[in-house]
Amino acid sequence: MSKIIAVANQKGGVGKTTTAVNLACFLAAAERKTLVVDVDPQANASSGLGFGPENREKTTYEMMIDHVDPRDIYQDTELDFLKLIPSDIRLVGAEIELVPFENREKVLKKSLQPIRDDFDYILMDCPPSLGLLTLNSLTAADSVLVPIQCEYYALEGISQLLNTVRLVQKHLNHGLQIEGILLTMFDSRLNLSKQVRDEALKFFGEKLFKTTIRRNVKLSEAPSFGRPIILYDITSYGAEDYLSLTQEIINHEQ
Amino acid sequence: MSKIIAVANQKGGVGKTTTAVNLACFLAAAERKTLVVDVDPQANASSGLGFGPENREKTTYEMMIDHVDPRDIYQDTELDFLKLIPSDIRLVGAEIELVPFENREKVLKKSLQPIRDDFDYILMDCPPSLGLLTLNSLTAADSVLVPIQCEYYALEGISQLLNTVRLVQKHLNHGLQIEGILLTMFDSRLNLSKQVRDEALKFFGEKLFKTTIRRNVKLSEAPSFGRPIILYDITSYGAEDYLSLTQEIINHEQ
Ligand SMILES: Nc1ncnc2c1ncn2[C@@H]1O[C@H](COP(=O)(O)OP(=O)(O)OP(=O)(O)O)[C@@H](O)[C@H]1O
Ligand SMILES: Nc1ncnc2c1ncn2[C@@H]1O[C@H](COP(=O)(O)OP(=O)(O)OP(=O)(O)O)[C@@H](O)[C@H]1O
Ligand SMILES: [Mg+2]
Ligand SMILES: [Mg+2]
Repeated sequence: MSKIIAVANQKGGVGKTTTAVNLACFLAAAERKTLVVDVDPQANASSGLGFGPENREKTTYEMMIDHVDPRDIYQDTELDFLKLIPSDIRLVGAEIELVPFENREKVLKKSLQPIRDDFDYILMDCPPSLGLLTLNSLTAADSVLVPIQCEYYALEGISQLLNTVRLVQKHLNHGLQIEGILLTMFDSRLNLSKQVRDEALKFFGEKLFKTTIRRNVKLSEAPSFGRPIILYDITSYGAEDYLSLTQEIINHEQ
Repeated sequence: MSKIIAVANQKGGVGKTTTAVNLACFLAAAERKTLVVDVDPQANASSGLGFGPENREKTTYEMMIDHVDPRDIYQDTELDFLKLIPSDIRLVGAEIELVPFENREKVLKKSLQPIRDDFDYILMDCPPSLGLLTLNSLTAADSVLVPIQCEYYALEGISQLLNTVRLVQKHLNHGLQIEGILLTMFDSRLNLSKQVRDEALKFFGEKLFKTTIRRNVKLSEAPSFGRPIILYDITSYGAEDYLSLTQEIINHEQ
């Protein structure tokens, strides 16, 4: 049983990378074989897992554009059950280089095909856009996990994202499901946070994860040490919330 | 005297739109003829100024792809000296449609040429990527204003952005300057904010604006009413900080 999840939202700074990295680490802690594929040229997921520019010799770029076998690319991380395919700035060029490819939206799906059954979960961290890299991820995925910051602009962009998901379902990937909508950076002292939560509940109902990720400075400190929250501060609210999200995802397995 | 400023940073959610909208409004309040060009398909600057999907008949897309005269596109706003060229989701297609254009990076520069002298300031709100829309903005601009959130990932992406700026200066726009680096969402209670500020001061020195934008919930509430901070809550820290930034920009005029 292997599940490929795209973590996507074209709105910037909503917690895509923080979610991809920390969910992957708790899945690995629960002994699920997990792979993170960094599909963002900013390579934040790579550095969030401790892989600086010196550790990114072979990346998502080589896998997609040069058709290098992913088994020759993914690297071990500090967690036993977690591997990473890093990214780097060369991936910026891929958005343009993919344009003349035949089936340009299916390149990533083809790349991941050979390793699909080596893992229980493959999580793709997407860039903040609806361009070819995100389209490739949505086409390769079984489901999409959508983080939404508890802010007005983040809520506004959702209909654009859901339209894109519907187009992908219709033309590129009939089986694409919505894994869930995740509220992030929730601050219980702010009315805005509560308003966005109420709107999201009305709009998404069951599709909204029961877990809400609270705003927690430990989550934004951890990347500066190249460590996920499970290794940086397991006692924090951030760790508690991402563990609870992981339990929800694992419960979907049945 | 007319100045075209690109507000850009490929890192998502760092305060590009909040800066473009609120700086433009205070410039207009200081009776500078100001135009906001929304170059982001998310159209957050458009909605932050009160222009919902129903008010975006002609947009940046028509100006760039169909070569419609910008005088037939820009609209009046609630502020006398402020106009807006809105955006909408069709602009997502422009990233791919521009690829075969001759001089594909200079399309926006050509579009804005006829109206350049109608304004004292033209501010372009860029999407969170280094793709063709941002390259077009950097090529059309006299200077680039770079908002940086007081977080680790935001600081990490700066070298990628500065490399891109150098490439644009070398090949596309020799005159491109750096207007300044702006720290946003600063929270004086957090060590992380202070650390990022110290790093930024060391790294950028003079290029760092003296003004730091503090985290202020009023700034994130205002867009849900379609109003900039000057109309939503002039007494807030957010308004105070963006006024102070405006004074710094106006002092650069001499
Ligand atoms: N729950 C949280 N509490 C506090 N800070 C958070 C939280 N989640 C994320 N952050 C911080 O907020 C910033 C944005 O988060 P992140 O980079 O994960 O978003 P993103 O959607 O991946 O951004 P991009 O659109 O640039 O890819 C980061 O600096 C991160 O450390
Ligand atoms: N100083 C501030 N204090 C509090 N909230 C802020 C501040 N500046 C911006 N915000 C909020 O943070 C979120 C991100 O800001 P904004 O949308 O302006 O960033 P952006 O860089 O334009 O994002 P994108 O990369 O998606 O274009 C928004 O919800 C905004 O309302
Ligand atoms: Mg990210
Ligand atoms: Mg924006």
